[in-house]
Amino acid sequence: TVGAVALDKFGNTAAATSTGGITAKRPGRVGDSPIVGAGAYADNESGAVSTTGHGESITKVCLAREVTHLMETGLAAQVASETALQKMAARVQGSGGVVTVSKDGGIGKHFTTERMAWAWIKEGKLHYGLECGENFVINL
Amino acid sequence: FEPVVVIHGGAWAIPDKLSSASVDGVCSAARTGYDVLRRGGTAVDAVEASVRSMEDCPAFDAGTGSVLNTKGEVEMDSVIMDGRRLQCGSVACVQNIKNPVSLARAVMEKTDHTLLVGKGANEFAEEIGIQTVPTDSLVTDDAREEWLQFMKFKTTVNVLFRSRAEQTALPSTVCDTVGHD
Repeated sequence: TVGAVALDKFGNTAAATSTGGITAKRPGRVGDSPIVGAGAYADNESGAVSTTGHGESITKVCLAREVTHLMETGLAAQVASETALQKMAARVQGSGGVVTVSKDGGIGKHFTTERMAWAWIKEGKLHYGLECGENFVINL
Repeated sequence: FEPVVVIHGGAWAIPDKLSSASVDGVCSAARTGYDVLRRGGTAVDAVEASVRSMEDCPAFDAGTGSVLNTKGEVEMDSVIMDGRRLQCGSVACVQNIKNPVSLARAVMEKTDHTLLVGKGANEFAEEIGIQTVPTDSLVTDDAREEWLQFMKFKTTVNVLFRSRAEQTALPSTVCDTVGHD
């Protein structure tokens, strides 16, 4: 699964997610990715989120919408991302990851799997990583 | 507002042989999306461009590089959402489409619907002139190999654990290895 979120200079947010599913899945099985609120969500009044991981778990907790909801309550993008994934783990024992941008440009990325390739760019700096705790930076 | 783009390439037990390509792919996707934003493009333009770049990269399970279902077929899902007025579009179980995210955007912009699936989604693609590609062009050698390994694994599991109750009691580590999109 791949995904992206963005905030443009006009203050508009957007999110997108795309996937080929799970190896040897049942034909016709659909996970979270195309489900609005599960695989992705964007609202200028809170922010944008794209998710990845165990599709059925993500769908059950509406993970993307959960993150934006938490931002609506005042949580920062990073805290909202971590809190939503913790809730998913506690409620349905599912793992996954999210990338988030809040309406004011705050960035969140978190994962509860072994690895997640991620990258973000803001103010001409590219940040990226794969393992938990990594944050490499390149000036563009 | 200061433009921002944030990318992921999937959360799972990424094997070492895919780690460099995955990191390079997300960095490239971030640059692609950021270039769009720097040129004055919208957030929707940026996320579509970023996701297209990863759909075209065989290291990722989306577009080219998609995994195979039990029948050995490719079925892809995608969604896009515009935060301005909560407009959204998505497709599920589409086949033979190089960039499903662009088809999802067409659903958002050219129809009154939010989700089209399967044959109907492919017919919509044809209707609006989105070119189809041969399935083989979307399938990598790695995806074929993984599919073969999984089918062998599944056969072994079926033999070893004859009842469904026994299968659902498999260790979570096994489920984690095979159960992520």
